[in-house]
Amino acid sequence: IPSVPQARKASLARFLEKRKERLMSA
Amino acid sequence: PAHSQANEDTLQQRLQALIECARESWTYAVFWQLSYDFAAGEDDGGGNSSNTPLLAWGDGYYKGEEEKPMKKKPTPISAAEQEHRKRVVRELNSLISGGGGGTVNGGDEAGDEEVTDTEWFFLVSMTQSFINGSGLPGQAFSNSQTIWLSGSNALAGSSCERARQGQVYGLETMVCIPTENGVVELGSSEIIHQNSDLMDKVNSFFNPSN
Repeated sequence: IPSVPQARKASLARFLEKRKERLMSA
Repeated sequence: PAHSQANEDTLQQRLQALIECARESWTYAVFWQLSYDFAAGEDDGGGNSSNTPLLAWGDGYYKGEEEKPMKKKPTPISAAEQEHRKRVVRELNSLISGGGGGTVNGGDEAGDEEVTDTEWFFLVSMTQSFINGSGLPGQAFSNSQTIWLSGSNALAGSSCERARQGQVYGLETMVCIPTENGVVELGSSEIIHQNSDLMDKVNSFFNPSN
């Protein structure tokens, strides 16, 4: 998905990481 | 770059503090940062050097919803739509982890679990921006006024596409609070009535001159 701007990558990485943590602890 | 990284980190901390310290149950917080669309200035072809101010994604913090079995769910999405969301999340995981086909820290769990409506709304938000004066954040910023919509009727009846979209994805409350260099937006899948406590917090966290 190349249209995701580089500047938003950090937010995206954080969201995906936290989502994984939520799923693991559910 | 170091300054930019530090700015991102503190922005994230402020958004997180806003939500985690609140009495109410907010699902997410986003900071829409005032930026300038330099590309738009180049594209007009008329030698117009003025750049369009816009509110672009600054950072966001997603907390999620509290599990409430009795809560009425919005219209369920189709299996095809859910599959599409999962595929996008898998691709994003792959993109973030370096395009090797894996996921963040390995494992496939994060790509196979259902992507909730509010998660999807938050993800899609990362791709959006608002010209000053347009959309929910744009209106809040240009009028220097907080917009507080609570109840699905208020969201569904809004003139702003973003609020109507939020209602479709299960939000019951959306708030946009203007700051010196952007707008703080919060959303919740519960009805939260307007209170000055939240606005005071945003004011002290996001307005450096205060």
